[in-house]
Amino acid sequence: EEDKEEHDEL
Amino acid sequence: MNVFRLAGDMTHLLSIMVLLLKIHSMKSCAGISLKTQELYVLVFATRYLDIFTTYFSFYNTVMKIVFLVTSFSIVWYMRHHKVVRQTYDRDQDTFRHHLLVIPCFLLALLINHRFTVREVLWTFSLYLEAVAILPQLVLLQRSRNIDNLTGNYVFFLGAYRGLYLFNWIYRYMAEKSQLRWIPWISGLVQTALYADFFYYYIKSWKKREKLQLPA
Repeated sequence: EEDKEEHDEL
Repeated sequence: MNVFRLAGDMTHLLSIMVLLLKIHSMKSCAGISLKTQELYVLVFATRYLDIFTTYFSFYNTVMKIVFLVTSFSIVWYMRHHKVVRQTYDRDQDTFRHHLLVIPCFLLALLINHRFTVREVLWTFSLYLEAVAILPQLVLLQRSRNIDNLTGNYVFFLGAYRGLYLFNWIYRYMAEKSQLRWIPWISGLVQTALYADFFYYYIKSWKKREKLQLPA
């Protein structure tokens, strides 16, 4: 989940 | 997604559209640094590797594809299109961009969120993006004639990361997101590099004069 937040930006 | 993030993405998209407009309509890439464009290809290729492995949203996937395809095609036009490539300021665009890649990679190996291939490459892309504009800024400083599309391209590109700073502040305050020093500091450095350009861009816009950067 933590990774998801980090990587949802462009 | 908050309004700053959306505005940032749209400004980024707009900057690329302005550059493509210049290439397509004027058949010219005068004043555009191929070195910077090549660095962006590397930035997007290393950052968006997860396009095949992780699904975030339709928006996210489409935007990643757009950034990858457009960055590759801009480099293709500048290198191979028979008319466009003749307008490239080869002699002025002499920044040794390879020298930016290795330190950014070493830094990503040393300072990252997690020591995995994906995370190191992601971090590398953030560090490299922060400095990728340098060859372009040097070229602008050497150019006597900066046309409107080129000036606007660089302005929107700088505005994009500036808006992301607000997005991060918003996410931290309102969405209680975690501390994310790596993108924040890289983004701050990236935006700061534009400070001088912004100053002269706004000044020329107010006076309705042609943009020119002091040497």
